[in-house]
Amino acid sequence: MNIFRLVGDLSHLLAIIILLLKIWKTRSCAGISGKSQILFAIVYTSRYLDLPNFVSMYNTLMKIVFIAASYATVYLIYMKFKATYDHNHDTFRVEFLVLPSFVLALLINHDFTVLEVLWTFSIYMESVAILPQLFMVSKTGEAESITSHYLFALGSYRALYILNWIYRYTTEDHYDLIAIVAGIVQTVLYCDFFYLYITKVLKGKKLQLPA
Amino acid sequence: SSDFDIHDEL
Repeated sequence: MNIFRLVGDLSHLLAIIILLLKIWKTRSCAGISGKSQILFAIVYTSRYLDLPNFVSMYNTLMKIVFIAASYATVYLIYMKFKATYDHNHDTFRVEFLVLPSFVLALLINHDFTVLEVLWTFSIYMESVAILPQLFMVSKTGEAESITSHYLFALGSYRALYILNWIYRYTTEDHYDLIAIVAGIVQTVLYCDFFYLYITKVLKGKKLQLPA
Repeated sequence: SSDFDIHDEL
């Protein structure tokens, strides 16, 4: 554990809490892509099937929180606050993300076993899982500030992991190419959003895309 | 090296 990884995990946790609180407090999931949230639930489920492999209390606890929170979010969007779900704007075709991620996981993995292929699939899937949400923001041309904070915290987490991987490579000689390449792709997808967040949201303006 | 036996990251 190093500072980049810890802050990255906390940023990830913060993102999940912001989203749950936003939906709970406003009793609405307007502006939130249910499709991205389903993809995240798939990501955590397929990645944390290795839960019986005990690493640490921290590791186990975080995995359980991520899985539980992702299902709770999907439940709030598709069941409890279904009436507020903006499905007309959530039209990204997720099969174009799920199928290629799965095929790539079958082709490029560390070990051709069920658990390892599913872990690899989750890494590829996570790198693009936010696309339906970003697509929704670009389609409506705007995002509420709280949604922007959520996206910023979620995007920062993988960027911090990149620093963690550099640190681990230099100090422990440890690296995992699959996670590194996918993590870079994931972070790059947020770049456009990061720019808008820093130039607009942090200056108190609403995140609004140029017409 | 890349030890994929146990993924210690989240």
